[in-house]
Amino acid sequence: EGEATGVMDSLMEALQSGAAFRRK
Amino acid sequence: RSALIYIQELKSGVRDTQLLNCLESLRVSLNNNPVSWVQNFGTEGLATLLNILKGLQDELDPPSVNYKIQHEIIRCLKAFMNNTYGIKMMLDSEDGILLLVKAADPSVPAMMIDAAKLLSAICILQGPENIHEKVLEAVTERAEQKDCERFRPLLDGLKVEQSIPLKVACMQFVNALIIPADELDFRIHLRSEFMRLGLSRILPELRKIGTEELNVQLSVFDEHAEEDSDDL
Repeated sequence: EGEATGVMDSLMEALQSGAAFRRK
Repeated sequence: RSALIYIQELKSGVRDTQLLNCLESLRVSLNNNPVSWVQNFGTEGLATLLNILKGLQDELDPPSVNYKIQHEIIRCLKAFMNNTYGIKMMLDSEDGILLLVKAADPSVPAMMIDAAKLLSAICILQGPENIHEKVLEAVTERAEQKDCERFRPLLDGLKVEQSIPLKVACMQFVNALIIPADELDFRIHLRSEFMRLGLSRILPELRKIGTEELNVQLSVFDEHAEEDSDDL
């Protein structure tokens, strides 16, 4: 249906690994 | 059960164990059905959940099942927000973020862990509007209601006697509140506000714990503090 799921799961994983905070 | 049946049951005024059972079942449905099911639950379902959460948070001298229900609603909100539609609906809701901030209460550690993780994820969302600032505003509004410093609940969640998972969730939220801020001056301001409130005394204790998950958040905090200090 073209709508991504698991968005929160991915964000939470990125937060936990620290990847979400790496400088772009 | 269809999304509509859940909305009807939630609106029927069920309480206590019956309400808890309904929410547990709803969470499974939100997690396991396609996004179209979540869309059917929609704004009405979300508003119903938020309304129940608000009522429970406002209850004076609540029974212990109250907190279990609140926590289950936080879990339902996470499941509802696990897609772009749900996130948008939640961000568009009038007081969704404020209710999540209220749920980040160190006297209910298990619920605070989930609420803080959800709020951290909201802080790092990429969007046209500054969502991070919305979270910060809600944290500030909550503190005004409670007449305390705005980061006090987070500092309380980091105290020695708290569990390690709560400390990790709080440290993650500290990072999520500081790092996405666009302006260097503002990041430095937020960091020093945390430090003045007691983080400077707590950090050495946290470093002694040495678990991997906590060390990740501490390294993130240190690295960004150092970079900002160099830039300054």
